[in-house]
Amino acid sequence: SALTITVNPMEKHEAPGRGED
Amino acid sequence: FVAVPGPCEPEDLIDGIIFAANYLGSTQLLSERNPSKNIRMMQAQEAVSRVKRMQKAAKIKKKANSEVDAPTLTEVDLFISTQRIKVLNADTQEAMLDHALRTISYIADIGSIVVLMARRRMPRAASQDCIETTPGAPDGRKQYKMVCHVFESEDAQLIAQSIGQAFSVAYQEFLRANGINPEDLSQKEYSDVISTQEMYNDDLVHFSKSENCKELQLEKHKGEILGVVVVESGWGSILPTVILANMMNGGPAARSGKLSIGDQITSVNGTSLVGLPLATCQSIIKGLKQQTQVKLNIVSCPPVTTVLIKRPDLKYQLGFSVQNGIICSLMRGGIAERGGVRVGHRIIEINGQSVVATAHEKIVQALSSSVGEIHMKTMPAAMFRLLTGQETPLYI
Repeated sequence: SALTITVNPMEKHEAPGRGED
Repeated sequence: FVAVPGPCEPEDLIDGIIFAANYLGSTQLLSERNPSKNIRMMQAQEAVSRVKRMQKAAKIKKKANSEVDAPTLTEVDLFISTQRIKVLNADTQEAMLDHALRTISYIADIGSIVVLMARRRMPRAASQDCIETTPGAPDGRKQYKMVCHVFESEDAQLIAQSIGQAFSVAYQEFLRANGINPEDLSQKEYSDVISTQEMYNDDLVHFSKSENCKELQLEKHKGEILGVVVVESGWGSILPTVILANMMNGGPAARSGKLSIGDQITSVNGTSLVGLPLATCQSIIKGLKQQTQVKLNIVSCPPVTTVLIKRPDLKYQLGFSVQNGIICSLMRGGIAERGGVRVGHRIIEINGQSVVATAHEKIVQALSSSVGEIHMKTMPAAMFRLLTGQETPLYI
């Protein structure tokens, strides 16, 4: 079956390294 | 709401919806910041095969321990909203995982499998623990840690589509909060504006010139304070560290004659201040009281920051907000950030005109009606208050 990817458009506005544990 | 295609009602996504799934496991990957779609596909496949291997190993172990009936899957409720994604244990309703939606990098679905990719937090000091370079990676490109959660569900596709829809609803809210009407502007169009905007790199050029970076030795008496006021350089600045905002008359800093207001202090007696919160930098400086020699690394900077925003048309919002002449928010990756706008700075000049005594409404009017090249001069608001005598300096 096909693999589908949906990217979060917020990603490009996030500072590098910002995320959560 | 602007119609966002997807299986859910946008209103329902704000409150949150729940899907039943089986949690198969989690793994970690290193990734560059904005990988291509192909790389993301490989990452998702790698995560699935790792988790499946872990599942297999667990099954074998369980068989060996003759716990044949013990389940190898955890039944979970996947809670999806425009704010967060939570994984709750279906029996106990205890939260096993909880991620803010903005920290989710992407979602993948393949057959009955869903893969959730979340960025891991990196300490501000960018410690080696969370940021690594892969040996042999081109120009030592930075790699960030991602945590990948793998689930199995009959509704895998529906789950992925719902999360995708939550991404879109949340993103439109974000654009609206930054003054961009999503109806007026397709994402593609805004990306085009961003790509025509040159990165304002005077800062970078300035910091990279060795003549601007100095190591200073300051003499002081034991028990004497350094006699400085420091302020934050402001979110969005290329070098996140403190700025010298004032010096005490006759104090060790002023006596040395080597420092100027506006200088950015990068380290004190070998301790780096870069990326540290203001209070921590202040306590490091206070800790120098008993010293007689202080070694400072600084970057000489003018007290005023120059900003250049290129706005081709009025329909493109500037991407920052101003309150009483002070920049209070900034859209990450927007044209203002690229132009050198810093949070917490006071606008001193717009297109050569001083605005220090200008009413808020007039400043907003001047900014909202400007197109083409917008030149501004700004300085940290706290520094402005000290320089204009509105605030009494508390020297440390």
